[in-house]
Amino acid sequence: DGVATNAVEISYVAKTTMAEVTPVSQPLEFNVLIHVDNTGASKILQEVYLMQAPQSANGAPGSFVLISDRRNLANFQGTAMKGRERSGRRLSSMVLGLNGAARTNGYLAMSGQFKAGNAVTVTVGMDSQSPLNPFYHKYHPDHDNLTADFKVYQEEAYGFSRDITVALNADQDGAGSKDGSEVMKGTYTEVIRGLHRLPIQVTGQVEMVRVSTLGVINPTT
Amino acid sequence: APGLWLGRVSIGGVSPV
Repeated sequence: DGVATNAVEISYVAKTTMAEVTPVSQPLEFNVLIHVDNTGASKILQEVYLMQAPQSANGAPGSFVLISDRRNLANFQGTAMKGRERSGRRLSSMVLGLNGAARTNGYLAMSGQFKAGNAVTVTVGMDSQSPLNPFYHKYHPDHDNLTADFKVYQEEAYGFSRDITVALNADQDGAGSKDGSEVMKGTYTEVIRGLHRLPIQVTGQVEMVRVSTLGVINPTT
Repeated sequence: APGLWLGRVSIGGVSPV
């Protein structure tokens, strides 16, 4: 009667148990932002603005500040001129998809000490319903986290978590005078859980450059 | 050292394949 059913027997199932990292054909490059405060605590940042406090009553220029919480931006002024307007300078990291307090703060605390021979780590979650989830498509019926009649929530995008590690090489000696102080080389590792039967491991080289010496983030004044 | 560190990552390996 014109109805065809799927009679194909599944005879092949991927059985890889390969947990070893193999080389990629083309390297993938992206930024990562880490702030180390005066107590040695590290934070991974989604974005950060270099801003300046207003000048004081006696005319002395305001001090420079690092802002990752956008609610603080109104207390400061930009450091560069865009036409007649002052504008902040912004650096951003790869997408973290932060939620809740981490999203308003603009950072997540990392574990570990940021120094040669040590590693800093953090676990970042990506919700199934996050608007930044790459598996979520608002207008695709199969990936919109809604049932076929668009009425009821049904998880269709993958939620996943990422264990991020920045391990700094014990030996930071190099040809450059800034090696080990203003430039730190190391290994970046990410373990992604929730997408594959096995955790997906991603590794690469990272070069960290100290772009600001400010040991405080989000000062209120 | 305290401050803001901007890192450039270059991913060269992945598993499983």
